Amino acid sequence: STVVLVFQALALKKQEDEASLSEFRFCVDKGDKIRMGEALGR
Amino acid sequence: MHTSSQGRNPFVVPGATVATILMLGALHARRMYNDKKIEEAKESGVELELQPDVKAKFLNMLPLRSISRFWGSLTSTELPIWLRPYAHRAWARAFHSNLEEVALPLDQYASLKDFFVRALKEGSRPIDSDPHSLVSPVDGTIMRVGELKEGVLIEQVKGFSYSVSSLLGSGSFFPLIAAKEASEDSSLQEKNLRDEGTKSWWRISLASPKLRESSSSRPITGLFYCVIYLGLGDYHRVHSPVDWNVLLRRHFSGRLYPVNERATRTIKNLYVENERVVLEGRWQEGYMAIAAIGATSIGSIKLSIEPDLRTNQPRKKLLQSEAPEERVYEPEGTGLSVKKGEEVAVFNMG
Repeated sequence: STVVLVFQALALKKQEDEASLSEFRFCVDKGDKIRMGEALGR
Repeated sequence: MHTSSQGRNPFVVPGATVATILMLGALHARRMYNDKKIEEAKESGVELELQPDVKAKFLNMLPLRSISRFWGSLTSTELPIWLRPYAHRAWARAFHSNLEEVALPLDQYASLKDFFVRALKEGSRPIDSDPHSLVSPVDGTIMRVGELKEGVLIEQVKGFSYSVSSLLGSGSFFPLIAAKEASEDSSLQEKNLRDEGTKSWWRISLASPKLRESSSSRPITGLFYCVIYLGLGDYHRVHSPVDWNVLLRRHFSGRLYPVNERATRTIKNLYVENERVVLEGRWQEGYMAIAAIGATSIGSIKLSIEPDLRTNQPRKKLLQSEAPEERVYEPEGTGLSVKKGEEVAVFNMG
């Protein structure tokens, strides 16, 4: 079985917003093993 | 190999059996050799391309849904109590399940099917506490991650991609969410938009998934994706990756091809053709969708938030072009509120 997640998140950081906003980053890569509850991205 | 008809040696194997064993051995050796080559290619960073093969064509002719349901009935057979620990341990050994984290003693799982959908001991899967994190909904292996670019395609393998709208359904909530964000003034949007008075600058297009605004000083959001494969020994319950509102459920009654790595390399449109359940909704950053895709052995999906839904049902004729069955959750526009880490679905055997 397979699960596909599709979601919207901040993609680009604007200079004037740097203090308060940051873009979405995955913290996993292709081939990684992951368990439920572990962070996929922040 | 042959002896006289009167005095057969019981330890001598007939020639046809020897030939069959040799043939199977040769096929297995070839498969192992191919797998080794693929593994070496992956280690050296070579991307795999789609290679349709005879097996894929053969699978197309098989009644995979019927096979899946038969497998489901077989594995739901109640086992004698004394046999249960042996059967479940054998499964765990074969597919690398961790028996330390199983919630109940093994003899309390009456069938293999019950064991397969086992819950885990409390605390086995701590949820990442960072309020800005998006967590994995399942145990598994990451197949793909990335941001959707022009054309809204997810790559299955090098040189072959499938469209997100085909996977999730063409009547996606994308425009509806954009329209809502254009007219509403909710706290979720406040977080995203940072004190902006009007939201009318939002617009969205499936051809270009970035949500842009007319003023260049405002943030730009994108659409991201993550594909996770669950092995047979993995924990098979699906949890919520974030706090969100589920607005709609879509059920596609499709084929049930296997979805292992080999299948992704040999069967085109694998995820788009297979039976699946899609949940769509909204989280603090905007749109969110989860697609739970079935396979031959794990053909049905049960939703915790909609227990009446039945999947992998017998059908007289399967039409691939058939529209998915949809349900909009009440109250319309708000839907069901689901917390990060909350269970939303279970993959079942057969």
